[in-house]
Amino acid sequence: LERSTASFSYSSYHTLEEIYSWIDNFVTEHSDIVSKIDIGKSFENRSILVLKFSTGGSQRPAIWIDTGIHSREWITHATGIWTAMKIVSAYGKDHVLTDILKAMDIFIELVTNPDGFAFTHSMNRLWRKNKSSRPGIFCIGVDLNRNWKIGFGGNGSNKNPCSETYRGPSPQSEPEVAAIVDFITGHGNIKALISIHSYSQMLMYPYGHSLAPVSNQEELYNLAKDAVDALYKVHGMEYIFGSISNTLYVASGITVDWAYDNGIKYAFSFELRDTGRYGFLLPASQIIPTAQEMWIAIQVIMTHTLNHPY
Amino acid sequence: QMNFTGDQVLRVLAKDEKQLSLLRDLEALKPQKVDFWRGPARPSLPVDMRVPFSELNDVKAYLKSHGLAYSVMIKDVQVLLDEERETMAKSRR
Repeated sequence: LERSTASFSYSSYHTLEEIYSWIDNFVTEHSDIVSKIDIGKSFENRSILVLKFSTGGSQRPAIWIDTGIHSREWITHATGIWTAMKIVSAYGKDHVLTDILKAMDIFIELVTNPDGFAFTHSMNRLWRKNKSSRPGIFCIGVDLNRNWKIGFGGNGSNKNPCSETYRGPSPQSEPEVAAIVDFITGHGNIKALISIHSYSQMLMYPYGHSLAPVSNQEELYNLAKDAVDALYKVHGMEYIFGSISNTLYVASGITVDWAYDNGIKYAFSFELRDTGRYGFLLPASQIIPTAQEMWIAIQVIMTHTLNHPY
Repeated sequence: QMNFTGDQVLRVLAKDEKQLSLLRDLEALKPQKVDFWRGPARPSLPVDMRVPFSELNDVKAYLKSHGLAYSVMIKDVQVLLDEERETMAKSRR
């Protein structure tokens, strides 16, 4: 395993072990601004790790970013790692980011579904769910983005354990979801949540479980538009945007709906590249351009959050 | 490692809600066979689905018989997977 982040390739895909080793090196090398928090154990008892970026203070308003909740979406973990490195290298140089970190903390959970991700490397590259199993249930795994306690069991989730969108036996039944819920509710001051998926090039906000508009729909629409416009300027990639139920499909029990209904006004879900050539098998050569454009869009959302305290 | 030799990803452009529901029916007709990479959502969005080699003829016949236009987005999934693994190994070296 690499001895430092210097020789780590940010334009390649990596195994779970390599990512966890990178996290340890990264935190050691940037201990002035980054720390590692273990927020729980996955179903197969792997650590669930969160990176905290902070320049001081305590219980500061914060931004939460997660990648990899669907394990086959490898581009999301890879862009998350690049983003973490970008934050430490831009702090003190990029005034937008520096202003954000002077007032807020940033949390990044790079591997939200470690068991599923390990499985994509060992057995089934196209595995999406986690790896939970229960007596009497024939199929393995729950779709972690249908297991949240918001609209649980509604349209756009499946009660069939063999389905790719199986919601699980009950809300937050999955340790990977419960760990985030406990962390975010325990922290109590998360002001924006950004959940990164792939693919189809979209930037979406709640609700997914209902067609009803959220109370600050206009603000979220305009913010998403600004973010998508900024993203386009980087490499000319077109993203569509809007509420999940109006832009994509009705989906129940999802992360951003839970976040929104738990007081996080700025909750977004990205669907990264690609347009329809490689799908989940996006070549590693597209990791950095995808991360670069995503970073610009995330900065727009973070700056808005900073400038609109609540 | 599961092998996906011969599996294809088909991109289907459903014209209307009726055609979308025909695609949703496919999931029931072929449980745990057809893997929706982009599920049937709305007529303006494509549907991408991975079809195992063993089911290709059936599924293509089903699409044709219902007038569902499709293109082959990935001709052989395993070829891309092999390239991905080779790229990772090269980077590690």
